[in-house]
Amino acid sequence: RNLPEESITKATQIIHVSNATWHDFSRLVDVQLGSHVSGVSELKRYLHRFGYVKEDDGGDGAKNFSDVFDGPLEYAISLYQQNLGLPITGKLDTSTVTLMSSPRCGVTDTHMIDNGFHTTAH
Amino acid sequence: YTYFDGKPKWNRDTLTYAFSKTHKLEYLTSDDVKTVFRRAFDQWASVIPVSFEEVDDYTVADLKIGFFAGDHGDGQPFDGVLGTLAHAFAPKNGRLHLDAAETWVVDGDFKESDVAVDLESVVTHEIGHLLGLGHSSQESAVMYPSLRPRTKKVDLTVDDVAGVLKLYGANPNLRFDSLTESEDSLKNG
Repeated sequence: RNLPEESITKATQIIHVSNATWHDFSRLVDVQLGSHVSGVSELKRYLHRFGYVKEDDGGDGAKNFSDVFDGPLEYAISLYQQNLGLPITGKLDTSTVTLMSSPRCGVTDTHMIDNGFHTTAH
Repeated sequence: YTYFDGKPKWNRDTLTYAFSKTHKLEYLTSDDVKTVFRRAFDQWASVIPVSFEEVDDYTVADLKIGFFAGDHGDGQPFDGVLGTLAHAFAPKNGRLHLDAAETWVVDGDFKESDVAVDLESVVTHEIGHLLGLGHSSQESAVMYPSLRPRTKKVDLTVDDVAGVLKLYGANPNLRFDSLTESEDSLKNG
């Protein structure tokens, strides 16, 4: 049965939004320190959004981050891995990239970074 | 478990909550949403000496709940399907916002959509923020920041309970059998 034209248009519109706002970082798996790869800037924007990359770590002091996998990004990734219970490698391994691509709470993780966090007594 | 800077908390044993009458979903009835929130609030109330009371007047409620889309004026715009699902503010702000663009599910039926998100899991997490808890590093914890689509995570774990007990003390009626059976539940701990 042919759907009415209007509803098809609307569905297409929603999907497009999701692609624009939550990038699929899988292209960045195993990108090495020092390399210049398109899309790294989006990763820096994601990590900035949740408190891991400070603005001036983007290399040119403004919110337009560079596509260079630099030292501050490596450090930010290791902090992210520590906070989210992943193996701390500083690398864009598959588990880290998969988690970064997962939906999450909008509250930043800064309270996990600045205060340190309590360990749970088992 | 972690806390927000300064470990803010509520100093009252009853907190009121209300739902925005304008910022709501069309495809879920308000009863469905209220039932989910009641279950989530009851979970936290079973652990700490704080009770939660629904009121009708959104403007005077301690905890204000609404579904918002895109930029909704609090400096933390939502971003459409998946991505950021919701956010809540530390005590004593009391606001809890959910992204209206998500495909929210209240009955655990994820078959309809591969981007379905379980409302009760996200609500239980955001109430933790309202009480003053930050994010946890333990993936099994309700307060872990990430939630995969089509998954349900509503049972408080040892980590969640330990963090909130430290802030508010224990509910005198705390019954261990009300906690999760998972291997890291407080009861098993």
